[in-house]
Amino acid sequence: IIGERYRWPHTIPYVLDDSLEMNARGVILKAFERYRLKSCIDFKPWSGEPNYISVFKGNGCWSSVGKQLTGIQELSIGEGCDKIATVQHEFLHALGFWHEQSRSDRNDYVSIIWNRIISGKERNFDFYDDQVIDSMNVPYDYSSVMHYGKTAFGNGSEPTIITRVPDFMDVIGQRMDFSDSDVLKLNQLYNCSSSLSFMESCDFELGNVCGMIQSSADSADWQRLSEVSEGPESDHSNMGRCRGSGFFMHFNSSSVNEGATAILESRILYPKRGFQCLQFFLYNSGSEDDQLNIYIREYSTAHLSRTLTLVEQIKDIPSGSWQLYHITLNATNKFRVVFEGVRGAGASLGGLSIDDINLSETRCPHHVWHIRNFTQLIGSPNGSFYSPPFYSSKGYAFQIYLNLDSLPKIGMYFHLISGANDDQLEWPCPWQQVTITILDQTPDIRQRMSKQQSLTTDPFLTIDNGNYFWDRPSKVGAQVIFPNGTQFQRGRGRGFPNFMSQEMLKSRDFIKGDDVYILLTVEDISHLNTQNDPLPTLNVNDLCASFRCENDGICILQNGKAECRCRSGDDWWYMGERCEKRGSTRDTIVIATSSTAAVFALMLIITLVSVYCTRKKYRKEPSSRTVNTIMENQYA
Amino acid sequence: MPTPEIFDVDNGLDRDIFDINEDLGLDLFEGDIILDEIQERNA
Repeated sequence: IIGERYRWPHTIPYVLDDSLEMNARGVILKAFERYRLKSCIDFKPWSGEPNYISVFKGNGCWSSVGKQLTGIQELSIGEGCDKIATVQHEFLHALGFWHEQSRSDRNDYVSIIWNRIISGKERNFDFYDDQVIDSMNVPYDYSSVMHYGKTAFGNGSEPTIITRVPDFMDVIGQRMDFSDSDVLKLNQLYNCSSSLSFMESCDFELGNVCGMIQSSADSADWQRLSEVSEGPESDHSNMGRCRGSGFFMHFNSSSVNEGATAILESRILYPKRGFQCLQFFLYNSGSEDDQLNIYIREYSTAHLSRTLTLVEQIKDIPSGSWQLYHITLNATNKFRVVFEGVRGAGASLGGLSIDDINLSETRCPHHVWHIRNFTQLIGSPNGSFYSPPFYSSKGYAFQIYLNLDSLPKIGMYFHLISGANDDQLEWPCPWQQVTITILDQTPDIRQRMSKQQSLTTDPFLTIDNGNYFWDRPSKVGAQVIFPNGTQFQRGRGRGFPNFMSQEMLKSRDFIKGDDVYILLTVEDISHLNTQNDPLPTLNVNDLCASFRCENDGICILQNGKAECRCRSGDDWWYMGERCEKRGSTRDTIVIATSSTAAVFALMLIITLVSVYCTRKKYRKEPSSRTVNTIMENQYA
Repeated sequence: MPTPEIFDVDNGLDRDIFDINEDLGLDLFEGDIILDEIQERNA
């Protein structure tokens, strides 16, 4: 939208209203992380700023376009809207974005089939003059998270929007993540030059290898290559699509003795948040015992000392294919990431190779489910698969069920299973948010459009027979057997029958080298349940119930005490302990003007009194002096 | 092996933003937008 009045500051104050479902709260925070990674837009809990966004569970999913200067600005994440891409969509509206097909040039790219639109809904397909909407010189974007789907507002199942390029018919309306153009426009509109959480991405396509340096304190160097006879045959970035180009870094362990090392260090990086996730692809064509050590070389703030800390030793690296690794770092001072290849025992014909490194100040996924030969699975007669068992950080055991039986829909479900910690855990399982991501393996993390969905275990959810859905699997689950013969119990699954379509999965880099990566995080989000904040005697509601805020102020807890956050507008505000007093810029002007007048009057009085006294004094003096004065040579 | 039942978080309804709002009978601008006065005038 054109008009600076609609722009938010780069850090947007927000409130998550109590009405929001737990899953929605977690999803909204994850959507914020995508903004932090791909743009300079950040979010902070509201602390009295004049304008802020209040996210609440209203009727449906909706937002205003741009900052409204109304103090509180509502954004609704209603039932069914708790999906990350939906939240991204609504916040892009709030940041000043219309729908993509509202652009002034949209008829060059899509045709609207008017007779298929529900009667009375035609206005939804209006488009706007370039005096109202600025496309910022960015091409029309079929993959925008802001585009309608092909059957939007249709009176049947036939498309209401037909793309002029047929290949994009199933691309419009995909809600995966920001497209490249969404990011470009957002960053142009808000003059972004950096982001909060992105640090580095390197696919080694350029000869400067992203400023990485070879160490002199080792026995060998990493080489920048496009293929190695023993593997890999190609890099991971292009995966053989551009033979002869496409580079990676290789440590040739076959040319050195056991124990020899090769060290590659990143350029110096400057952390902002104090936690990082390092992600890269690794290929082993050397000895089974070759290993890769990851260190961080951290520089103290005084620049006087540097410490080298071993973070991870990667051993038993499978050979013959690229493998995805995630390493959690916790650097708080400027640092380098250090990759140390170590030659192991046993014969080696090749070595270790690394490619597509991404470093961001985000949380790593907790688990990775690597599915090989994926296209064969799609064609197999029984297309349903369970992941290996995983444990959440709290100790809950779980599996993911991938359903390929209902193609073109690909389903994904979460099951609790019996595990070693069950006796020590809380049942029914409370407020664990499960986030499943099918990774878009595009080399640069900023350009990825990974498909992500979340669900949260509600301990109060029951099923038909009255059992709690997320109760202990040994109580409510069915007995099943692992391939190794071990018996266990698996609870009912809950998830997404249409996690993504087969067409979407075949797009971008979801399947690369016939590998698919499913990233899994199961995290405790009980702390987001503000109504259940643990307090010695009273909960938040009780404290706030006995502390009433006037004039629509909101009660919050600050250091265990109830406080009011008062409403404010562009030129007015409420203040006082309970928002009982009203202030406005007009009041300020009146006070300033009357103060100025009072000071002026006082100064005038002082001046007049001074002048009067001075004159009085000088009138008396000449008469006293003239008595004995003899005038001589007066005109000489 | 018995297969446990599976449940859909959306109760079998795979709905986009506009479907959700449409089902609720909301009459929002372009399906999910609330307009201010200036925007309404422009629209």
